[in-house]
Amino acid sequence: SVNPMAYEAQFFGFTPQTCMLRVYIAFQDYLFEMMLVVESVILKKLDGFPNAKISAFQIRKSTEKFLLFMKEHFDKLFGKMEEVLLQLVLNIPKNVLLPEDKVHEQYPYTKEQFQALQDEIDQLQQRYKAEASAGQALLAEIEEQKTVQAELEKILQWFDGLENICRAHGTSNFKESFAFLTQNSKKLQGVLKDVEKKSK
Amino acid sequence: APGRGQLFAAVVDTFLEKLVAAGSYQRFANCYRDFYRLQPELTRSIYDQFVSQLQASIKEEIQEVKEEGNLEALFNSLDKIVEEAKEQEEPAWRPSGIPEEDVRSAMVPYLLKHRAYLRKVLKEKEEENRKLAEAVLAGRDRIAELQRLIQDRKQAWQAISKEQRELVLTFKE
Amino acid sequence: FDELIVETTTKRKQWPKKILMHAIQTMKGEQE
Repeated sequence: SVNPMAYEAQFFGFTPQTCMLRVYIAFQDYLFEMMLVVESVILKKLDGFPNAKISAFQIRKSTEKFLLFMKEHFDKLFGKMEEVLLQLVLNIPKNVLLPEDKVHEQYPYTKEQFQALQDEIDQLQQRYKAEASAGQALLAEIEEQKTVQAELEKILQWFDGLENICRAHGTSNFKESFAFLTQNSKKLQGVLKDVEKKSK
Repeated sequence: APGRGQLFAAVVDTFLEKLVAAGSYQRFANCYRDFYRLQPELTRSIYDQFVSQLQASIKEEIQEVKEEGNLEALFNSLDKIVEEAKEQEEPAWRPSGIPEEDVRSAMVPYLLKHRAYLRKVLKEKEEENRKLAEAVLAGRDRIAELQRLIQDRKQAWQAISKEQRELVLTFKE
Repeated sequence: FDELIVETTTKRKQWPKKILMHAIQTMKGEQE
């Protein structure tokens, strides 16, 4: 099974294996290119020695022989290098957490805990909305109370005004003065009757 | 311990050394034996050029890969991250492969902040409403008081009406 | 496969921040 080294890819922005593959292919290309250059240089030099009796085919054989040998060692050495680099350089140790994932260390919330947190937030929001509308209602009542109080105070002032008028005209207590008036008028009636009787 | 950058360079250098050691001049001369017999010095210089060119190309390639992948900086920052985690024994968290789950923890700190904010404003609102409720109750008492006062005054006036009627009656008589 | 790994892990690295930005905007909106 391939270890995709996803966490390393998250950090490096590429998969370590790809990086190594890219290096391997580049190195291998260089090796082949260099061999071709070596071969072409030798063939060119041989042009200067027509009696040397060394054919291009022979040179090609030599090139392949040397290249085969180099390739074997190259693959073996590269395998070792890749192993070391993937283990010690292009890898993220198991105990290491990348900075962008720190939050998972600080808040290892389970699904249930997360849901509970969201529920609590929803509930707080509902309660806040309820409080806010309750607050509106209270404010509305306070406004209404101001009007009502003003009306009631106006009525009380009206009564005060009434009583002040009375006081201003010498009758501070109506009850008594009516009673007094009634009494007086009864007396007057009595006197009136006497007068009428006497006058008859 | 050497940083990742040094390790990387050391490993590549070792690879190169061993590769060159494997492809030794003896081996090279042995493969091109006829040409070597004909021109040993030339063979040597061709081999030397081959080796130095191969090393130069490989070093250049490595440099290119480092620049392209910004490896130097990444190695240094990874060294730091690893250094910071050296106390950490347990295997650290890794993506679960379920994005919804993984993004959840990323939300938590902000949800906690949001919850704290909501708790704060709710508390303030409740306190505010408590005061308002007190004011409303006080207002209701005040209104009740005023209504009672008015009631008293009204009754007092209405109480007069009995005497007033008597008086009117006497006038009528 | 390689591209898939790189694409997925890039999202793992970048998207929580993006999602958070929107989530925070939403929360701020709610708060306002």
